Amino acid sequence: MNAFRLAGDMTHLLSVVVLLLKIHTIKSCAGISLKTQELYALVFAARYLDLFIHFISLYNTVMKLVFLASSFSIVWYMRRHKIVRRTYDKDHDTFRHHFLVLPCLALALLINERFTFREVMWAFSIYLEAVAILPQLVLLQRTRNIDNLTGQYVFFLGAYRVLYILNWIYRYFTEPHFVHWISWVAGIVQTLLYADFFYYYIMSWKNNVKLELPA
Amino acid sequence: RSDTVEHDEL
Repeated sequence: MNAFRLAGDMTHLLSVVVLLLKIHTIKSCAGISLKTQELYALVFAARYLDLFIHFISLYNTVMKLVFLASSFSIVWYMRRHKIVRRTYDKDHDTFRHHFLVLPCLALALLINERFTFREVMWAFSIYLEAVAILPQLVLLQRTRNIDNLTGQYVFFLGAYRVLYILNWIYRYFTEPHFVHWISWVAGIVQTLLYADFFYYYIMSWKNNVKLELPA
Repeated sequence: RSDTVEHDEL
C-alpha cells in the first residue's frame, strides 16, 4: 500500500470521525443530507459483500467493518435518535436520491469487469459512490450557516477522492497490470463534483470568512 | 486472468 492510498483512507476515516463527532457529541445533524448518508450505506453494503468470503488483509477487513458500521449508525441516528433527528433539515434535503440508484444499477449490469453477481454489485457501488455526494452538495447550497464540522466533513470526503486518484497514478507506474477503468472514470467524475465546493472552501479559509456556497 | 477480480481498495 502506497502513501497516497493510506492518506486517502485516513482522510476518509477522518471525515466519518468528524461526522460522528458532530452527531454523537453535539447531537446535531444540521446541514447533513440523510439522502447522501443512505446512499453511502447502500454503497458499502453492495461493495463489501465479499467481506467474509475474500480475505485481503486485516487492515482491509477492519476498515470495511468501520465504514459499514459507521454509515449504518449515522443513518440510524438521523432517522431514529430522538434528539439528533430533530436537527435534520428535512425541508431542504429534497434531492430525489432514489432516482440515482436504478441508473447506477443499470450501468453496472452493462459495464462491469465480469458479469457475476459480486462484480456487478461492485461496479454498482462504484457508480453510486460517484454521485452519492450530490444530495449533500445541494443541501449545502441551501444552508445559510454551514458550520465548521459540516464543511470539514465534506472537505475530507473530497480530499479522500483526490488522494485516491494520486494513488492510482502511482500504482499505474509501479504495478504492471494495474488498470481499473471503471473505478478510474467513476473516481474522476466523483472528484470533479467536489471542484466547486473546494473552490469556495479554500476561499473562505483564505479570507477567513464563513463558508457559503452561492445558490 | 483469474476467475476473481482483485479489489484491494476500499
